[in-house]
Amino acid sequence: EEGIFTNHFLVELHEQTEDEAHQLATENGFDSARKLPFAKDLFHFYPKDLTQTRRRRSLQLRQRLEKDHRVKNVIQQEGFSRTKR
Amino acid sequence: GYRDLNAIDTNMNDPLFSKQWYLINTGQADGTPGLDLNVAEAWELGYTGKGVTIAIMDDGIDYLHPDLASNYNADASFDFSSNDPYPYPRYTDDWFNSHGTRCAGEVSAAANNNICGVGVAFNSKVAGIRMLDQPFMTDVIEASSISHMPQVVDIYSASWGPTDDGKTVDGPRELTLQAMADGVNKGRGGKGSIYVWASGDGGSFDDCNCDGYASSMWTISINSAINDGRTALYDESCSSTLASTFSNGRKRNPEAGVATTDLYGNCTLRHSGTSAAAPEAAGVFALALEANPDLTWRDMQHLAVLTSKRNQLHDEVHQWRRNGVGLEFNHLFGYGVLDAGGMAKMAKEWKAVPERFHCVAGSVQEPRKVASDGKLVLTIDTDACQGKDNFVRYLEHVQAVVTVNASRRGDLNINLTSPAGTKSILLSRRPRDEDSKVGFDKWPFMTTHTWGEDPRGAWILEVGFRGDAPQRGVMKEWTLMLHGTQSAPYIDQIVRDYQSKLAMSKKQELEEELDEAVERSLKSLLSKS
Repeated sequence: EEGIFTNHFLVELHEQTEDEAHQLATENGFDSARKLPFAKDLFHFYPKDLTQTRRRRSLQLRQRLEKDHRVKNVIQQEGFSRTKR
Repeated sequence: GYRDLNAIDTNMNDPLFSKQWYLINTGQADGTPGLDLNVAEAWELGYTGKGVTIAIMDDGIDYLHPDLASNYNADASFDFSSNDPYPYPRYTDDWFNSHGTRCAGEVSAAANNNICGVGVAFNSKVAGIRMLDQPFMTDVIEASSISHMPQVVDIYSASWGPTDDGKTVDGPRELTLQAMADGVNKGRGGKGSIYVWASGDGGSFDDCNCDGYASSMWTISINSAINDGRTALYDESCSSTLASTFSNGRKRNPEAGVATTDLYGNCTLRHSGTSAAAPEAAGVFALALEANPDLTWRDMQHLAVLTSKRNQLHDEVHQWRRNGVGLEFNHLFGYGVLDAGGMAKMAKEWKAVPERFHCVAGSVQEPRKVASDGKLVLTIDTDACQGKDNFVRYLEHVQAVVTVNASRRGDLNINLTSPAGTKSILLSRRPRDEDSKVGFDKWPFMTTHTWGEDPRGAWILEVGFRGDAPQRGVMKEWTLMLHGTQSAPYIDQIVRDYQSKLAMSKKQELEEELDEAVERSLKSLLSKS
């Protein structure tokens, strides 16, 4: 009911290249970063453990990202179910 | 939709070809001869999907499979849940990740290589977008998948969705909606990505209008029939379904299933569910795209409406009806079963439909009680924004954006009747949905049933309860959204078959255009005198 949180993050940056985004991601303990083609300055930050989920948001990780001057916005991705038909 | 089967001399040496009744139905496995996708006619015209790329958004494709490898588009394949460019299906000991490989075979299995069967568009390229084998979905994974390489991928096929448990109301989240809008506006060089969706497996307990993917205007929602034209039982019906193809899930006969490729080089006769229907439709659309690469995402929907055939589709529950411009539709099957030959022939000479406009036709904002017996009837009388820039004269999609709460959401029934008298079931009873808190909050119920109609006049929304115990509810608001064209979409099309729906629609448009011209000139004469 309450939904679950993943360690995938959507991060909006100030005019950063994919390499700079990747560096920012690894500095903060993520595995990698990938630019979203359909939006400006939006990146998908991949966690090292892809399948880990949690009940509560990772406030500490998020606050650390938000403090970085290169970061505009941080959205921790909620996990939800989709089923094969 | 009948043709002389002997006239079809399509021979393939693939061992399962004769069991692919959805391609050519000769009555095998107790089927109905002639009830198929009519791909033979399109193939004979030379359309086999060359130059078209279809992405299967699922759990990966066995790209080493000898029947798929030659058509696999590795460059357009990716895994967004783990950032992996080689999205091979992950091993499970219960064969769970075979879904994408089975879907891929229906579209692009190679022909005449003496392996498994043949894809609907056997010369197309198939890409694997692996995004379904992780324990959860996220908005960013979905959005990235549905917008992957939109200048390379022409068609995205999805055989998944929110849980079909008959009590879920869910759809694309913010980023995915943004990605889909981007796809239909900028994909394929501005002609728009084609999104094909399997309508749902919730059967009579569910309603695919509660699935925001299937009921989106930007996706072509596909239902399925079995080889004798009956519903496959698990099919969900709803007013946003545009057309149908074939699957199984009802007959015990092992050969009544969908024959296709399977994991690790295998073949299967048992692919089923509406999952099998979407890739077949994607294959048919690929044949139409080869016939005319300039088709826009809307052209594809118009062609599907005009060339789908009632054929021998039989729905025990919903009658076949005609809408206000004579187009025959069924609540479960949409406008009928896709006809690949008919679609490719019409696509070849098709002229892009006129620009699309959007009109907020009206809104009722005062909360109104929904009593346990009887119906709440709300009317919006509209001129469809006539006289304004966004006037809509010929309908494509209609949305009723509804906010309603109920003591038992599953007992709610919502019907919409157009000025031409076409009645659409926007929401049917969902006996398992006992929600009493969330309700529907600005939920965009969509119908395709009024396709081509003149939207000016009174639209009637009826809200009531159907169930075992008395319920009560509050209808907080509803807004009517009209989407369509200002000028007649078929008036310039070339008619080859004077028995066709196109001929009927074009004739109707000519008559109406003439009437309206006469009316305008009379008015101007009267105003002068």
